[in-house]
Amino acid sequence: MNIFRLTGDLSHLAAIIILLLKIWKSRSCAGISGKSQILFAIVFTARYLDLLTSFISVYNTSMKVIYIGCAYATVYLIYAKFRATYDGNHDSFRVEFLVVPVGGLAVLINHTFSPLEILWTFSIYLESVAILPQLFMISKTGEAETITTHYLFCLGMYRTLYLFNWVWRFYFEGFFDMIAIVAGLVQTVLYCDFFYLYVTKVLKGKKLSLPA
Amino acid sequence: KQANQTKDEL
Repeated sequence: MNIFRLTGDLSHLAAIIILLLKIWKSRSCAGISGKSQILFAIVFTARYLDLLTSFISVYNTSMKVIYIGCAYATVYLIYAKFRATYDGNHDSFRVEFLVVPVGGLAVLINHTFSPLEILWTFSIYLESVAILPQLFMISKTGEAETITTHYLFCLGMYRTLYLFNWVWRFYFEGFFDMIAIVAGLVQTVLYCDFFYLYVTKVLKGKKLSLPA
Repeated sequence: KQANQTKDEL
């Protein structure tokens, strides 16, 4: 555990909690892509099946349980409790265009050809693109609430900090995982455009709105 | 083993 890894995890946790609180307090999931949230629930489920097979640490287990629990709670709030506020018309990204190729890639490129390992790889690949429905929704409506941009910033920072963590682990432990690194780079690159808008607009007190 | 070491990450 190094500082990048820890702050990455905390950033991820912050993102998840910001989103839950935003929906809960405003009693509305307007502007939030339910499809992205379903993909994240799938990501956590596929990756953390090792909860049932191996114990790493109290920290590891509790974070996994919190992530999975919050992911399903978010999906429940969007598709059940506050369904009336869900903006399905603007959430029109075709997720099968992500899930099918990513599933194929996980079967083809993995560390070990075993069910758990393929599911882990699938979750790594899927996570890297799971935010696309949300970004697509923002580009379609041309704007995002400020609280939604804070959520996206924390979520983007999490994988960016993991990249630093992997550089650290490579230098100090000689450890690297090419699958995680490449997927993590892809994931971070997808946020670059958003990071730019966040710094130039939201941090200067303006609402994030895209030119028509 | 390389693959297992990443599993301590989230």
